[in-house]
Amino acid sequence: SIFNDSHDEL
Amino acid sequence: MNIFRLSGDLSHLLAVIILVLKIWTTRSCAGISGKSQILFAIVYVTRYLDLVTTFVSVYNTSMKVIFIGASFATIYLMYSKFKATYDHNHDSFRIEFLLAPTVILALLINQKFTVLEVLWTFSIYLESVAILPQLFMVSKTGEAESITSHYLFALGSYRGLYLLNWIYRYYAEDHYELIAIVSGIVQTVLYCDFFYLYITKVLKGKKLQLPA
Repeated sequence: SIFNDSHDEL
Repeated sequence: MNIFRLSGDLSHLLAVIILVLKIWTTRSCAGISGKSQILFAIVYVTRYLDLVTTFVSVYNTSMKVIFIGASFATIYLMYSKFKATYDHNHDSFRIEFLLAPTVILALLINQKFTVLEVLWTFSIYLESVAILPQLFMVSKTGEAESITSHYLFALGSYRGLYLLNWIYRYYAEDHYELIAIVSGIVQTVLYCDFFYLYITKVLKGKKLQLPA
């Protein structure tokens, strides 16, 4: 979702 | 993780390694913009603050540590160890013209108004334009060494590959982050002119030289 809390990319 | 994301990360990793090795082995940082390197260090530190709050994976943590480490190593080599070879006069881009707008934009357009989220957003905005002092330096001197061109190509490709990753994730996982996508497009577009020169000149064995 757009409001994903954890940014899992670098 | 998908093939585009992995290729993007490896391209990014290759870029930072090329840069450190180039400076180390030639004992010179001629042609490299220290200002871009300072901006990248700010990008990594403000984005990877979540190293201390969130654990994603060993892969994720290792890459973040490597990017921060390589970035500080580059700055140390440029501003201390091989300081004498640093080309100040051609590195005259004013970074406050990039820092001020990206800080303001991050305060205005973010997903959540928390310290970590605003800093993450700022790092995304800043990264998209952080290469400008380097491109400005190349345009000022009118040329770049081939190893510097390889560095720029790997660094520019990384966000381009991330664009493919975001398209894939949108369809496969219904996941998207608008801030990262728009900034990634801006970032990739800034390299287009360079990509063109790289493909038409450097890959054909010629030096990257701008038309007079």
